Amino acid sequence: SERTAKDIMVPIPTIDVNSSVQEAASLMIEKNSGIVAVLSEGKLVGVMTDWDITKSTAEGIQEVSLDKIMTKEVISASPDFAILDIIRELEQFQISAMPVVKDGEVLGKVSSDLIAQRYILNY
Amino acid sequence: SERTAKDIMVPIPTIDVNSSVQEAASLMIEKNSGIVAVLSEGKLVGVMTDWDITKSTAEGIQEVSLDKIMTKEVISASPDFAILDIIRELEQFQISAMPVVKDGEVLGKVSSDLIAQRYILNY
Ligand SMILES: C[S@@+](CC[C@H](N)C(=O)[O-])C[C@H]1O[C@@H](n2cnc3c(N)ncnc32)[C@H](O)[C@@H]1O
Ligand SMILES: C[S@@+](CC[C@H](N)C(=O)[O-])C[C@H]1O[C@@H](n2cnc3c(N)ncnc32)[C@H](O)[C@@H]1O
Repeated sequence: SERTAKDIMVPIPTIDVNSSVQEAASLMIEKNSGIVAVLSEGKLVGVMTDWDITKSTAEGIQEVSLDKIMTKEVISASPDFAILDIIRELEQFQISAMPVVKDGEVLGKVSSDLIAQRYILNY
Repeated sequence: SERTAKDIMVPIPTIDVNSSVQEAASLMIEKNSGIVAVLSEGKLVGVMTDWDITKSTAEGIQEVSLDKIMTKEVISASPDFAILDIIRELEQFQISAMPVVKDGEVLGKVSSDLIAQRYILNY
């Protein structure tokens, strides 16, 4: 049965922190993912979503490095995290997705639309 | 009971089509809404989301008018549209929200996170 993060996760695009906002936006569009994991020397240091790109556009700042724009306090799930708890955390923090992390390694992402497709529409 | 779009809709920000991408992004951030309704002479002509802002950033085009960037074939709900049908349409088109429209007038929006907060977390 599909009860935990590892059962429903999908790949998450990753990008080096020393990249431009335009590169992050291009990666999101290319991989069709509203969230990307930001890495520094291979380690997870933050996440960025299309919301952060929108914020930087609103403020007219596009030439900065990602660590000025990304969210550093990452809300993530362990592979064994229960789906109901994932949903609650997505709602609590008003976010659409979170990376799945184990031993500091990014394994994938879980997102609310993926969960909705699998569960809500089966009622 | 809360069964239709009008029972759960919230305000949707609107913007004139003769506005810049930066103005659209600023409105989204200011109103904390990932979607805005684009109007021309008061009539709904399209929608824009933070995904469209991200696309324009990826392509390096920020100086164009909104009608080059927005989505013109709007997926909308009538006020009496059933919530289960809303969810199905959001999933089918892989979108997060849709405007609620009656007689050509934009009354609000319904979104998947709003629906999830009210229904999923009550199980
Ligand atoms: C409050 S959410 C608004 C909704 C939007 N759909 C989203 O998830 O981006 C936007 C902010 O949440 C942050 N965010 C999104 N997912 C996150 C996660 N898993 N951990 C930490 N912050 C996250 C983004 O970086 C962005 O600044
Ligand atoms: C396929 S969705 C990807 C997910 C994203 N969270 C979103 O809803 O924007 C992105 C595209 O769908 C379009 N879109 C979003 N809501 C829409 C709606 N209610 N009607 C028509 N197009 C819509 C946007 O303009 C954007 O180009």
